[in-house]
Amino acid sequence: GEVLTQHDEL
Amino acid sequence: MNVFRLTGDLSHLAAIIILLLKIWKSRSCAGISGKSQILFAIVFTTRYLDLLTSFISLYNTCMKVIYIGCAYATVYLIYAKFRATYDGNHDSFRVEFLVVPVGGLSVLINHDFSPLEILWTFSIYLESVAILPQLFMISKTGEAETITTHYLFCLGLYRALYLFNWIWRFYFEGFFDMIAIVAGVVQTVLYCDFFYLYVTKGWFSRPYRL
Repeated sequence: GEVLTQHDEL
Repeated sequence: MNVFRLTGDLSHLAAIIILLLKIWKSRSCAGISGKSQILFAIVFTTRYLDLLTSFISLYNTCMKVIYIGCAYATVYLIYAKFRATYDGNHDSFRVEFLVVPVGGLSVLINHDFSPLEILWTFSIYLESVAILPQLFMISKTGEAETITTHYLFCLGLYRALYLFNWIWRFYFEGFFDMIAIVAGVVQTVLYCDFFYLYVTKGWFSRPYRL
């Protein structure tokens, strides 16, 4: 499986 | 989004624009470390690659594009347009001593061993120390223009406000990102000595001396 980390900060 | 995060972002934006306007208006980049500015351009480039893969919000996208654009504009002004005013002799910090360890660390300690995530981690680690060539330059020459100290203050304030943002997010959202937090603490600590001088001396004496 592919882990996609989403970073919502700048 | 909370008030600390928003004011942190705006403080960051203010810092970037203050520097850009300072160089543009004075037609000079004297006292500014081109190396730090190149590092910040690398930081934004490697961190915001997710502009190509995911959409978070219009705010998020706009700020990223502005940060990247301003970072490259600053580098252009220093190394091309106003190159004659660039004080390269005093900008002698060895950036490889930052980039190489930071690169190694980002491969070793990250959330996920994937190219984009490693580059994001690299940008977080690099940002925490990217100001060192600038601080080194000021300590070497022993002075900084008042406007440069305003730039540094806004830049330091930004990461300090992000620390409060992370405390907020931990309590109210159960969110925490250990890599960002540890790097953010390191980054903020690097500014502490400067904050102290800015408050005790910077407001009253000019030019600013360490």
